[in-house]
Amino acid sequence: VIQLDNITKTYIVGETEVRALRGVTYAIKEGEFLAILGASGSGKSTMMNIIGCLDKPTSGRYLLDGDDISKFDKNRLARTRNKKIGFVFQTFNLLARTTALENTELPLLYSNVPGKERTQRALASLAAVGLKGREHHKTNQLSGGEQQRVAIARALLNNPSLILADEPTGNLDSKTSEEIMAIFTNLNKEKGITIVMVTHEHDIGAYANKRIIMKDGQIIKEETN
Amino acid sequence: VIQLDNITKTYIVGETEVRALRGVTYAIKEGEFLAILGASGSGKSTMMNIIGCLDKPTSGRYLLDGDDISKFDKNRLARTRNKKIGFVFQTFNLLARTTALENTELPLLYSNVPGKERTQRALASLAAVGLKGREHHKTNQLSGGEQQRVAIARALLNNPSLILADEPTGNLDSKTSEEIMAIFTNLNKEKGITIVMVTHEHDIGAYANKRIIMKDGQIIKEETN
Ligand SMILES: Nc1ncnc2c1ncn2[C@@H]1O[C@H](COP(=O)(O)OP(=O)(O)OP(=O)(O)O)[C@@H](O)[C@H]1O
Ligand SMILES: Nc1ncnc2c1ncn2[C@@H]1O[C@H](COP(=O)(O)OP(=O)(O)OP(=O)(O)O)[C@@H](O)[C@H]1O
Ligand SMILES: [Mg+2]
Ligand SMILES: [Mg+2]
Repeated sequence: VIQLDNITKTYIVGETEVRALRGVTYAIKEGEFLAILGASGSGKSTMMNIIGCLDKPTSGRYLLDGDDISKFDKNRLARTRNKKIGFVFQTFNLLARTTALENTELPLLYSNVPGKERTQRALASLAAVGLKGREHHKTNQLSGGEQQRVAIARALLNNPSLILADEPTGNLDSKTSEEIMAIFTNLNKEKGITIVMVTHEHDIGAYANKRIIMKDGQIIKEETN
Repeated sequence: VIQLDNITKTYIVGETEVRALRGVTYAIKEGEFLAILGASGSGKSTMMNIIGCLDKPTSGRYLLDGDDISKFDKNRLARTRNKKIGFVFQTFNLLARTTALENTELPLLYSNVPGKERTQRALASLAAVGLKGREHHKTNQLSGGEQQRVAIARALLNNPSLILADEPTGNLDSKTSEEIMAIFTNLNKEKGITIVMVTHEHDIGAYANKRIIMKDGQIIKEETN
C-alpha cells in the first residue's frame, strides 16, 4: 500500500544543507504493523510526514495505493489525507483554546456526518483511550499524557485505513501505553488497518510485527517477528 | 531544600472539581537525585509546577530553602526561579520562530552576563547535549528529540542549584537518553545539584538514587537505591 522509491529529503538552513533522508527505498504492505526506531534526528518524522502526504520528497517517488502522490494537486492531497490517514503527531498539534472533545471531532467537522453522530463517535474515541471525564478540558487543562491521548483519539475518529503514529506513547506510563498498544493491535488484527509507528522504546516496538531501524536518513536494518 | 506540607491542588473545570494533588507531604534534601513515576494524570507535572514556583497550591505549605513561597510577591518569585531553578518542561515550551541558540540563551538575556559570554555558554550547553550543528535551526526546523534537548540545554544554562526535569527523555532514543542521564548524574555527583525528574520509564528512573510513585494525586510508595 506504501511504496517509497529512493526517497531523499534535503533541507536548506542558511548556508547549510541538511540531508534528512538519503535514499529510502521500502514497501509497506496492506495490513502490516511496522515500527520505526532510530536515533534522535535520524529522519523518522521526516519519513512519516512524506508517507502522510504532509510533505513532498526532494527526489524519489512515493506511491500510496499505487498512485504517485507527487502528481496530486493540493486539494486531492488533502482529500486523500482526510479520507485514508489518521496521524498522531510527535508534538500532538492540538488546538490550544479548544476542548478535548472539539479537538477529537475535528476530522469530521466538514464531512457529511451529522453533528450528533460526530459527537457520539468522538466521545467513544476519547473513552477508548481512557479520557472519560476529560472531554471538556481545554488543551492547557490536560496533562501531557492526556494531550497525547487526545491526539490518538482524533487520529482514530475517521476509521482511517492507515494509521501513522509518531511516538504515540512518549508521555505515557507503562499501563496506559499497554492500553494504547492493545487498541492498535486490535485495529490491526481485527480490521486489517495498516499501522506505521515511530517509537524509541523497544518494548513498544515489540508490538509491531516488523521493525526497521533508521540511521542518518537511511534504513539500516529490518527485523521481523 | 524542598519541603512540601500537605499540599493540595484543585482545579475547577465548568461544574467539576479536579483534585490533582490530594495532600502531598514530602521532603527533598539538597544534593538528592529523585525520580517521580506514576500513571498519566496522577499529578506529577502539577507537583513539579508547584516545586518550580510556577503555580501555588490550593492549600498546604511549600518551603524552598526554608522560605515559605506563598509569602513571596510575583517579582521575588520570578527572581528565585531565574536564580535557583532550571526547568525542563514536558512540552518543551520553546519560542516558535526562534533558533536553538536564542532559545538556549534566554535565561541569561536580562542578566549582567555580557552577550559574548552568554553566547559561548549557550553554544557549550548545546554541544553538551549533542546539538552542535543545530544552533541556528529554528524550533520548527528541529526534530522532536532535538527540541527536547534544546529545552534541556536552556535549563542547564544558568548553573541552577535545582533542576526540575519533566519527562526529559520522552522523545529520545536509548543512546541519546543515556547521554542526557550521564550529564544529570555528573551534575548531581560532581556539583551536588539537586535533581527532581519525572519519568515514565523505569530504566531512566534507575539513574536516580530515590524514586517515588504517585497515584491519584498522592505519593503511594518510595524506593531508595
Ligand atoms: N489547568 C488545569 N485545569 C484542570 N485540570 C487540570 C489542569 N492541569 C492538569 N489538570 C488535571 O489534573 C490531573 C493531573 O495533571 P498532571 O499534569 O499533574 O498529570 P501528570 O501526572 O503530569 O500526567 P502525565 O504523565 O500525563 O503528564 C490530570 O488529570 C489533568 O487533567
Ligand atoms: N524543517 C526543517 N528544516 C531543517 N532541518 C530540519 C527540518 N526538519 C527536520 N530537520 C532536521 O532533519 C533531521 C531529521 O529530522 P526528523 O524530525 O526526521 O528526525 P527524527 O528521527 O524524527 O528525530 P526525533 O527522534 O528526535 O524525533 C534532524 O537532524 C533535524 O534537525
Ligand atoms: Mg521525530
Ligand atoms: Mg505530566
